[in-house]
Amino acid sequence: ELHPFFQHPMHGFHRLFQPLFEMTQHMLDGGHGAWEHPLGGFATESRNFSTDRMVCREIRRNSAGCLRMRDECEKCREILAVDCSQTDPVQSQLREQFEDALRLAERFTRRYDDLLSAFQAEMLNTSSLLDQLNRQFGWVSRLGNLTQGNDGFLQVTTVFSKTPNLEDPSAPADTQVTVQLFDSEPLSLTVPGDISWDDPRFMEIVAEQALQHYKQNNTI
Amino acid sequence: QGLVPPNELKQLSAAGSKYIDAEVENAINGVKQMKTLMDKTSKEHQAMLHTLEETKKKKEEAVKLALEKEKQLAEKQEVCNETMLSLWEECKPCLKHTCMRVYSKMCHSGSGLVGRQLEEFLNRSSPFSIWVNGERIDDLLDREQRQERRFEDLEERFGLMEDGVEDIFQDSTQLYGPTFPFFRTPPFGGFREAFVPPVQRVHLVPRRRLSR
Repeated sequence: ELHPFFQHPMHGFHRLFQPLFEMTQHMLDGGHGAWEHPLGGFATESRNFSTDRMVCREIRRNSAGCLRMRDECEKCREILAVDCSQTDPVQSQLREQFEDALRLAERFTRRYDDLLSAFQAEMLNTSSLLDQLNRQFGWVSRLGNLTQGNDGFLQVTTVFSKTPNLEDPSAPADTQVTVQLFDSEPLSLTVPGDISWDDPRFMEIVAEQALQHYKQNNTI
Repeated sequence: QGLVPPNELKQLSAAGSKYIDAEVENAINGVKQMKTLMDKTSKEHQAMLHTLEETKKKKEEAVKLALEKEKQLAEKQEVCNETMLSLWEECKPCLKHTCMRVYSKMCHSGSGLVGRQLEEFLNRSSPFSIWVNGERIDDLLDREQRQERRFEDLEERFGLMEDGVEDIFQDSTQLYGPTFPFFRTPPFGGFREAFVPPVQRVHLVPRRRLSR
């Protein structure tokens, strides 16, 4: 289901490609080899459930798959060996051309699959990288509709000294600051008591904490 | 107790906002990085589409040729008809038995239906299918359909990723202008000019993408 992505691109780009990658991997691992040596493969203990399931589905869907088992029947093998060229020499030439065209088509089909897989793998990497960047910076896109006040995006409403620590009365009491960042609800933050409010580091700590809080709430 | 007089609160707000502005600027650069990465990926995607198209064309030509040759062979096969037909009559029951044995061993249900389908299929088929490895053509056509679905699926997801990044980017560009006037001046003006045409910069109307 891809549609929810339209509403919430923040949900993750990687999630777009990961299931597809797993599905293809599963298909390539399980599906292909099974038909190549059907009976040989079925006889061994190494058969696995997903391979069996793929082959069962394939037989149910298309009976032509059973033609692959022709090597198991002597009379079927003999059909392959029928040589009509004695009665019509053009036929062997035609058959050769047919086989060549088939081989070529199969080669390009494999090439097409490889290209799709390479693209898919690249998308998996890119989406992962995009998610990483989005987690780090995507929050800024939520600010588009905000208007900045005269004093900027961060408003300090109160600065209070907290109750001194009774266990260590000599230690300076921490400071409690209430701020409003962007359009968020007022936020109460604590700054260590040894940093005075007129120290430039004070507001750096407050702003950093407020922004961390905002990012956590606005990035999925 | 209140530590800071109200008139000082404004100064604290301004100092904090300065820090926030720098972080916003950094994040806008980060979003620009996302956009650049997506643009690069889109170019690679275009090149990939071109290669895929070429490969598909070659594949289709080869399939077409194979089908033509198969048809010509089918027209010629009459000469061998008698031998092949008698062998085919003996091949069919063995093929059915083998296939059903394998199916019953591996699959939990559906033997009855598969048996009937197979019987019909074998009665409809000719020994020629075996003689020319007919299932290889069936396989090719089958794989073509699967590839088509896989391609469409990938394309849809790629489009969503492109749109997602575009949305984030466009939403971020709304911050330019009155809100962040300092982005007009270097060093930030530099990067903005790289992707906002001068006319747009005046109006600053965000471009909304069209839904795919």
